[in-house]
Amino acid sequence: NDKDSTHDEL
Amino acid sequence: MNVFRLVGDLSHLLAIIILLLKIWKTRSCAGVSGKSQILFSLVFITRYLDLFTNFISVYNSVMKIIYLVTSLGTVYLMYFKFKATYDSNHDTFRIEFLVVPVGGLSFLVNHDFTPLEILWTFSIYLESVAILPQLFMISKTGEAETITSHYLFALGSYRALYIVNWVYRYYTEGFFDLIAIVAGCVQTILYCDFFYLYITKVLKGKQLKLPA
Repeated sequence: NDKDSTHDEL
Repeated sequence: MNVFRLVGDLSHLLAIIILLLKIWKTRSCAGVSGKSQILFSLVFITRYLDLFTNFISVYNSVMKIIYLVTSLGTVYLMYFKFKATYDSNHDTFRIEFLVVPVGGLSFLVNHDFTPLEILWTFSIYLESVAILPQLFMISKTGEAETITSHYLFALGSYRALYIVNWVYRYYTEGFFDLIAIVAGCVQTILYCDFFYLYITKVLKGKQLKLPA
């Protein structure tokens, strides 16, 4: 799902 | 956010600032690989395209902007302002041998076959090898200025700390991103022989000299 594709790390 | 990732980001920021100050204060980019700096700018540009579309936190957005501005600023100083001091004779690593395979791999191995995700994957793979021109240049000149070795130590430490962050996040959140982890391990491994030289020589006040 697209939640995982959000990369929250720099 | 956890302490490992925060210290890692600060170590990364410290490395970038050390390099920028070294070039600005000495008005010279001797011993610094412009090709690696170009690759790092490419890493940030391809990774932070979602800067305006995908808000994570103020910290995240501010750090992305700082990384983009400082890395492009470093490239500007090296190739324009202090171009006369750029040592192109020793900065000869063929970066197309890095960009092309990394570009191909990012099409083959990624989480999602969409433009943003492929560019993010390209950025992760590219970052793992972006330091090679710099390490190659030091091996050619056989030595590095002490300030440049501090830069490399901080830069290498940042991704090593990220590995600790990924272990921590796996056990606390069950989160893990295999692409970032594998590339991060490759990246950190490339620094191992430098870390050894840094700890055995530079920390004892000696000049960093690679065995000829």
